[in-house]
Amino acid sequence: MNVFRLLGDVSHLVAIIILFLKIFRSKSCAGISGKSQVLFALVFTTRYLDLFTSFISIYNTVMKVVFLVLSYATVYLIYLRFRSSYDSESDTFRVEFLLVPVAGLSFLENYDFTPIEILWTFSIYLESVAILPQLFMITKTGEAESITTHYLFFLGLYRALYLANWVWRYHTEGFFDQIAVVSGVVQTIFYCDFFYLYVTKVLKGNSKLTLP
Amino acid sequence: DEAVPTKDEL
Repeated sequence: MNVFRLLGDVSHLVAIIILFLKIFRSKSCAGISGKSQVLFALVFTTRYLDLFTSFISIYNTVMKVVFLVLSYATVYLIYLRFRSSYDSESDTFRVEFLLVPVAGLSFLENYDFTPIEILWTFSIYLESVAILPQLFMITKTGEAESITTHYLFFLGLYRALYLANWVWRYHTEGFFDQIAVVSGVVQTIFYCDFFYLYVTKVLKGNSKLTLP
Repeated sequence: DEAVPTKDEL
């Protein structure tokens, strides 16, 4: 474990908690893409199948359980508890355009052609594009509440910190996971446009992000 | 299949 990965995991946890609390306390999921949240729940489900078979550390197990519980709880809030506030007309990204290529690629490019490894690869590829429905929804509505932008900031920051973690691990222990690194770079690039808007608009104290 | 990197990350 290194400081970059720890800060990355904390940033990821903060993002997930920010979103969950925003929906739970405002009793509304307006402006939130339910599709992205379903994709994230799928990412955790296909990645953490080894939850009961391989024990890494208490931290690893606890964080996996927390991520799984909070992601499914968020999907529950959006599609069941506060479904009247779910803006399905704006959440129109065709997720099949993500799932099919990601599934195909995970069969073609993986470390080992076994179910558990292909599902892990699927989760890595899927995570890199899972935010697209949410970013698409913001461009479509032309705005986002500031709390939603803070969620996106910490979510984007987490994988950027993981890139630093992989640089650190490469130089200190020769660790290199090509599939995770390439996907992580792609994932972080998708946030660059948002990061620019976040820094130039939201941090200037605007109540919410309105796209030009 | 090349060696599978350890999966100790979240």
